[in-house]
Amino acid sequence: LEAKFDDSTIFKKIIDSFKDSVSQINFMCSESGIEAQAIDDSRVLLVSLSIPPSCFETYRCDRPTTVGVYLSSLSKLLKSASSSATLTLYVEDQPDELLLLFEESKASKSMEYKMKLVDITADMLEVDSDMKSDVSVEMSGVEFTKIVRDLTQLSDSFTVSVGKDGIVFSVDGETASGKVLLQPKEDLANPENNLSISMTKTIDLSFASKYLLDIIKASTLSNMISLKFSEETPALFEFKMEKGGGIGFYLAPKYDE
Amino acid sequence: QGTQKRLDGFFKVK
Repeated sequence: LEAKFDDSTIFKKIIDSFKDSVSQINFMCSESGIEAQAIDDSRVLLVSLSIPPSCFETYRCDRPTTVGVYLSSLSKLLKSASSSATLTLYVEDQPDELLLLFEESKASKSMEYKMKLVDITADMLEVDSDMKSDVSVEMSGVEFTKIVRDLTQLSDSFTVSVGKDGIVFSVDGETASGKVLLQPKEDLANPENNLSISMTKTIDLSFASKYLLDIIKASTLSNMISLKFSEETPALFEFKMEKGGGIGFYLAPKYDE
Repeated sequence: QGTQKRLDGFFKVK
């Protein structure tokens, strides 16, 4: 594998967006890009990552390769990332290490790190990427992040309901409750403020607040978040990157007995 | 407030 990001902070943002959700991951590298899936220890949150060749300045992968890493180690190396540096990832055919090369052409500086790969035997879940949903919402990632930060302070459970009035985020804590209603809108001058809802059925689902706080760490990857809900499946929270690919979080709901 | 479901209840292991 030889894959070069023209801006090393892109890879840092990707890794930082899920390093607190899962501790280790297998990157599956092939000619169609880098893909990965990991499940958190409680088996409630699944991270699904896709970095297609379009995200790279140059991308070459001669044969499918699995690259297992501890995310805390990788994240330490990526502290060296800067927007003025490129980052090339190298993995040999018989991989036992990942080489990261940062190059700053203006500063005539290069940094090289080598990281030992780990053999990760995690089971993978079969996720249908065309999973049917009753409700799809596209909205500002900044707005979603603020709502999650504000409301999760009040309760361990966070409820999302979608009906004819719009989308309602609410919490009902021991000492306080809160509710935010958003209606669809189109802001032609600032499309990142758009909110669209398509719905075949109303939904009313609750999630554990702590996982939502992990999910919003990926909001640095995209202006928009796409939400998919259905009463029968986990919810999908997805941040799509400008150059293609992105990160999706599948989150199992909480049900009242 | 509710019982947390696990992903294994929804997705099959590959």
